[in-house]
Amino acid sequence: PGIDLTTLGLNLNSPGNLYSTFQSPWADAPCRPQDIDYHVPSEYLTS
Amino acid sequence: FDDPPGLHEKTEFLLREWVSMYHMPDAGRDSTKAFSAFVGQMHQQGILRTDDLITRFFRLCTEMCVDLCYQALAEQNQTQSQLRNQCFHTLDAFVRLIALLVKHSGDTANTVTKINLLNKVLGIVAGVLLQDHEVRHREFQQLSYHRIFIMLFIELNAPEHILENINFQVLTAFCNTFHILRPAKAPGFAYAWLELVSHRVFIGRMLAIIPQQRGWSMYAQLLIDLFKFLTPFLRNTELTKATHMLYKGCLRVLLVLLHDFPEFLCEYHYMFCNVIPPNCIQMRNLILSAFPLNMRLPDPFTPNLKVDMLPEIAQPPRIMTDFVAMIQPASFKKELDSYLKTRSPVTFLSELRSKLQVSSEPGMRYNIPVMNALVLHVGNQAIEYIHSKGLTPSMSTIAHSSHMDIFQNLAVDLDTEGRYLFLNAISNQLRYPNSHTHYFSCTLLYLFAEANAEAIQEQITRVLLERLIVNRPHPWGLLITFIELIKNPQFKFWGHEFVHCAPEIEKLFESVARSCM
Amino acid sequence: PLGPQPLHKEHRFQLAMMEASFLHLPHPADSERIRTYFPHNPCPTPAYYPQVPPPHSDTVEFFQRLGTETLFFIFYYMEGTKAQYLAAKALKQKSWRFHTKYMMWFQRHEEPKTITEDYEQGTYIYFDYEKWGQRKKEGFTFEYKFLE
Repeated sequence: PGIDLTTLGLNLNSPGNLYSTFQSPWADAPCRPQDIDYHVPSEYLTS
Repeated sequence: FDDPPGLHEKTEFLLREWVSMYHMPDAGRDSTKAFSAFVGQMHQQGILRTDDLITRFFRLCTEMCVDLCYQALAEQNQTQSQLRNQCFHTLDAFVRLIALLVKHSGDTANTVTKINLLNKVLGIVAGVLLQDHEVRHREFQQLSYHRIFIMLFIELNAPEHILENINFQVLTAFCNTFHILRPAKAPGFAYAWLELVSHRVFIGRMLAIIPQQRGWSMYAQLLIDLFKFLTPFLRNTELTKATHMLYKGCLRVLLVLLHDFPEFLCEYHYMFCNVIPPNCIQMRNLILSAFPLNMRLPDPFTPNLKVDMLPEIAQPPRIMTDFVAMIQPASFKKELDSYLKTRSPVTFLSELRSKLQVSSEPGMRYNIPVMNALVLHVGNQAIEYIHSKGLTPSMSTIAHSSHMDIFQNLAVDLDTEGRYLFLNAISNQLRYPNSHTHYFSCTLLYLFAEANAEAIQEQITRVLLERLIVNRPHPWGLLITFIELIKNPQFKFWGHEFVHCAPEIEKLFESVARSCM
Repeated sequence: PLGPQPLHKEHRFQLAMMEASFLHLPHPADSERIRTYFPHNPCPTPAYYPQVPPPHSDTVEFFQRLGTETLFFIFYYMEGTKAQYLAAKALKQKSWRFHTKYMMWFQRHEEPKTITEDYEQGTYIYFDYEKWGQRKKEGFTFEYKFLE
C-alpha cells in the first residue's frame, strides 16, 4: 500500500515552495533559518 | 603515475600554506587577499606552468584532502562535530582555492577558460572518487567528496556578477559530473549523490532560476539515473533498510517536485514511467498525479461530471521525450505506420506480439519501453485522426479504427504478463485533464466493454484497482475512469463474478462506489 | 503478474556498497558551512518538547516579536545564516543600526545634539557583545560611512 506521504516531514499544504527549506532526503523536518547559509554582508561575519 | 620528482612535496607544502592562509583573520573577504599572495607562490613553484602540472596538482591535493579525512575518520573517541571540523578545516580551504582559481582564470570576459578549469577539477575529483570507491570497496567513505562537491557548488552559485555569467555552464558541469557518479557507477556514494542532487540550492538553480527551463532535461536525466539504480531492488519489493532509506529519500524529493514544479513531472512523466518498475505503484502515482499549477481539477466524484466538456480536455500534454524514436526497429515502425494508415499488411496484427516479446523468461518477456512507446504513439495518432474529422474521443468515435484494431488485438492476443504491461502503458496516460487522459480513459473503458473474455475485464479492473488501493496521491484521470466503470450501467460492472470474488474486495468496491454516489 | 526478478551479480555488488555506506549517511552539517558556535547536531529531546520550529518561524514578522537580547544572540552566534539575516532585519525594525567599525549595534538614546551630512553626535545605547549587555555611550560620534 505504499507510505503515508504526509508523514515524511514535508508541509505539503505549504503556500510557499518546499525546495528552499528542503533539508535532505533523510530529514524529517525542513531547514531552520539557522541551517541555511546566507549571503549576509561581510561586516556581519564578526567572528 | 609519472608525477615529476618533487611534485608531491611541493604540492603538500603549497596545500598546507594555503590552508593556513585561508584561516588567517586577514585573509580578506572570500580570501581574496590571501589568494593574491598564494597565486604568486604557485607561480614561483611552477605549478601553473603547464596544463599537465595543474592537473597533477589538483589530483594530488584531492588525494591529500581525502587521505586526511580517512585519517580523521579512523581516529576514535571524537564527536561528529570534532570530526567534521577537522575534515572541513582543510576541505573548505581547498574548495575556496578551486573556486577562486575558476573565477580568476583567464580575464573576466573569458568564460571558456573558467569552465574548462572547472570541468577539469570536477573530473579529477570524480576520478579520485571512482578509484577510491573501487579500491576501498566497503571501506569507501563519501564524506570528503560530498563536502567538496556541495561547498564548491554553493561557492560557484554565490550572487556574484562574474559567476552569474557562467552559471548555466557551471550547472551543466555539475550535472555531467553527477551523471558520471550516478548510483549505478558509485553505489557507495548513492546517499551523498541524492543529497547533492536534491540540495535546495541545486534544485532552485536547475528548476527555478535557469531561464526557459533549460535545466529541466538535465535534472530529469539525473532522476532517471536514480530510478534506474533503484529498479532492481524495488522490482522485488523486499527492501532492505538501506534500500528503503534511499527509496524514502527519493519519495521526499519527488514530493518537493510535485509541490513546487508539477509541470516538470508532467513533462517528463513518460521518461520516468519507462524506468520505474511497474510494481512501484505509489511512486508512479505520485508522478502521474502532477498537474499544472494554474489548473483547477474538478472533483472526480462530482455527480454527472462532463469530462468531455472541460476546457483543457482537448489540449495535448507536453511530453518532452521523443517516444516515437523508441519504437524499434525502424522496420517495425514502418509497418506500424503503414497499418495505421491503410490497415495493411494484414499480417501486422498477428505478428505484433512477437515484435514486443524479447525473452521467454517469465516476468521479463516483453520490451516495456517499446510497449509504452507503441501505445502512446498509436493513441496519439488516433487522437489526431479523430480531431481531423472534427470529432472528439468518445466510446463511439474511438471504435472501428486501425488504432483500436491494434489495441483490441493486444488485449486479446497477449498473455497475462504482456496484457498487464499493455494496460499499464494505457493507465500511465490517465493523468490531469488533457487529450491523452481523455482518449486513453475512453480506450480502457472500450476495451472493457468489448472484451471477448471476462479475464480481460478482470485484468483491467486489477490494473486500475492496484493503483487505487495504495496510499495517496491518485491521478485524476485514474479516478474518473474507475468511477465511470463502476457507475455506468453500460459496463455491467457489478454483474461480474470477479467483483464478488472476496468479501474484502466487494467491500472495497462498494466503499469506492459510495464515495462516488 | 510480473513476479520477482533475480538480482544480477552487479546488483548484489551495488547493494553491498549501498549497505556499507548506509552506515555513515551524510549528516546535515555536511552541506552547511562550519558553524563556529552551534554545529548542526540534532540530539533527541523528550517527545513532549516541540520537535519542529513554530510555524512561520522563518519570517521577519516572527523575529520582530523576539526580544532584543534574543535577536543579538542570533545575530552574533548564528553568523552567515538566514537566521542572522532575519535577526538583523528585525533589529533594524526596532531602530537599531549596525556600526561596521565596532561591529556593534547602536540605537539613539535621545535626539542627537549634532547632525551633519557625515555624522551625528549624541548619546546612544549600544550592545556590547563581549560583555553581553546594553551600555549607554554619551558624546559618541556616529559616522554614517560606518552604517551598514
